[in-house]
Amino acid sequence: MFEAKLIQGNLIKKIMEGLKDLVTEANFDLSPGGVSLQAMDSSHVALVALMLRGDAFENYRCDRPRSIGMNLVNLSKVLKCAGNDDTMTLKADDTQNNITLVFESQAEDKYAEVQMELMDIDSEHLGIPDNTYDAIVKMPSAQFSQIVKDLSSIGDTVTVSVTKDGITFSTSGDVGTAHITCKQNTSMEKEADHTTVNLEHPVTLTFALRYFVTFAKSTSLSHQMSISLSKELPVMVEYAMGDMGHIRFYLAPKIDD
Amino acid sequence: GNSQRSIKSFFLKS
Repeated sequence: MFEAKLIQGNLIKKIMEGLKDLVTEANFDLSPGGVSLQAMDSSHVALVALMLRGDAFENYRCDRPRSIGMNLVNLSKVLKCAGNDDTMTLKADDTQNNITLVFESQAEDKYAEVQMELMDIDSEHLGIPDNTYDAIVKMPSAQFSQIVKDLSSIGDTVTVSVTKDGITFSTSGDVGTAHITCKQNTSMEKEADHTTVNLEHPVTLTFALRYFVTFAKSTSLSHQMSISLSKELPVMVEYAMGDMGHIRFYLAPKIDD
Repeated sequence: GNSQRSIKSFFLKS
């Protein structure tokens, strides 16, 4: 038996915002430690890794590890039945091929129960090495989102360059070229507004911009996000959800022919 | 020009 209750049910909605444009179906790995997911996009260029710790949930019970396959388009439809302030309980009986989602209003005056069929999904599980990155930049997630959106109307690829002075996003297209630099800045009162650059070695990598736009759909999960880069390795874009877990996106760089 | 590599070429199958 698997059962887990989230007081902030809309966390799942926010997570799905970031996932559904990247993957249409995925296996959720349920274990006593929590719920995780790893999936590649259909062109195998990007990979998403989600982790929600068991203690992020109000009541968490997972009697045995199990993978449950879900169509994320269908899951998004089901989540429409949940109000933004509703609690969300997930229940999956080991003997059944479905999951039950229960949405309850905080005042306990509305109760919705939806059952959704699970599916068998063949998926490859990749081992992600624990990289030490050449550069890690933390910045407000809203700022990152705005930058990648703005640049995507100019070009298709983005060159990300980190030096001790800051992080620069560059693109070019028919309209012309654009460079946006964010310098380290820790002068604001709120830490979430800071931009910090942790640099071992300067690094420059080029990526398909549209993936960054998709990753930025996780902006509502966290005020801060981080970009971790190493020479000729996939970038890691992370949105941490406090001590509840994280969503990490990996994107393979474009390599000069 | 730039060529796009697969993410699978970086991460090992586990």
